[in-house]
Amino acid sequence: STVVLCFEAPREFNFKINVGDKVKMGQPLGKV
Amino acid sequence: RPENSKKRMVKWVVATSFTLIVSSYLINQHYQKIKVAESGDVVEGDLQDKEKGKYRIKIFNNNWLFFCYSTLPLNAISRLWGQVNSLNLPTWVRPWSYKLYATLFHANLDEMDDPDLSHYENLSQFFYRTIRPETRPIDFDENVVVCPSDGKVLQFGIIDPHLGHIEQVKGLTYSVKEFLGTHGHPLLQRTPSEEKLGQDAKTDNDHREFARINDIPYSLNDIIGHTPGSQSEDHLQPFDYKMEKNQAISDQDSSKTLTLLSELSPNYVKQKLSSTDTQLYFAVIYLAPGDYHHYHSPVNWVCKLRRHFPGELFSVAPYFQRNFPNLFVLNERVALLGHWKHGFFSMTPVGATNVGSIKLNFDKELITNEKTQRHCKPHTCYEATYENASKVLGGVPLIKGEEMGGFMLG
Repeated sequence: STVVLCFEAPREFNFKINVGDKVKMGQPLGKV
Repeated sequence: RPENSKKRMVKWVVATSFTLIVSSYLINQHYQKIKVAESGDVVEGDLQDKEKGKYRIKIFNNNWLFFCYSTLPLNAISRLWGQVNSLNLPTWVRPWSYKLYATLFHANLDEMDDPDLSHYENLSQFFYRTIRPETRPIDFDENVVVCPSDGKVLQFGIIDPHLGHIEQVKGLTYSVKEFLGTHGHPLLQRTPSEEKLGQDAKTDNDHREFARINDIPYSLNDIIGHTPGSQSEDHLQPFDYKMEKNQAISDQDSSKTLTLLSELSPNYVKQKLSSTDTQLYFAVIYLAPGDYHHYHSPVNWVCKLRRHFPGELFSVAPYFQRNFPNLFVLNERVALLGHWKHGFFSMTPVGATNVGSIKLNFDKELITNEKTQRHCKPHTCYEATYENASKVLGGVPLIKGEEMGGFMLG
């Protein structure tokens, strides 16, 4: 299964993940 | 000996003709599908809405392997998988079978809320197990978007508002409009015929109701139509949804609503957005069979409506995502649309063969991978609005880290 997020955010938003990372629910995905 | 050869001849003729009939039926089915998707004509012919022709889904331009794979009755297989795994196991078998499953799929048994494996009556219950909250610390910084679930990051990035594409995996892209719903650009403008479609569909499934999507102030059309950040007044109009829905959803947690009130009320966001320059971002997270299969709210946001796309249940494993174009647009999925304090926000769980059931805690009416779904028209979505959830916010208020639902077997 897959979850896709699609959202609007200021240009200052930066992702804190990399492709292939194993992530846990609740950990930062990105920050404005 | 002549009789034997005659018998053998008859056998060959019957086997060959049976094979030809079955394969021609399957090929015909697929050409029908492609024709419906491209022309917009509904096979039953009761809705002649040419507008739908804007769907241009190239279902298969792969090799024979995927063609044959696509002929499998995956929805039925998924339902059967769910039913088999809902059979209660004898108590003495449960620990062994779940440990075997955990070993095979690298599931972590140390985080479970209820560590006693014999308490899980069947594999479906074990699969939908809950974990101890302290094992998933939430970053509550209001400017941080957190991961909605466990899993592996397949892709993330910025969506070019002019192209409106999400890059699925390395180079495979598909349109956000197809993914979140277009049925004739409802998010851009709704033509009278689409209104009619909405009403017709409503009469078909009167427990499904349509609302006018383009009333969402932060809807995709304002983003796709022009560069995010240059917000025009008109898309911040008050809502005038026609239909109330999901009576069962009420303002259960007024304190929750209050916490969101200051941040997410349309007026607040209007002031905030008028001063900021925004873009559209996306992230794709794949949940492996051993992962914790509940999803949580990644931010404080208001979910205003959901679009349920009945569809196929192809596997969404990375291998299939790499080789199967448009997989996400074909698969069953539930797009949840709304807004957070920086604008539009959506979260879309996409089903797969083993996990055809997509659950929402705040919407008991949503049932996916349903047997009766077969009457659903291909490439159609069914919308429900949540305006009744909170009178002030016009949707379901969701707090960061709050469990929203999950994927269940079958």
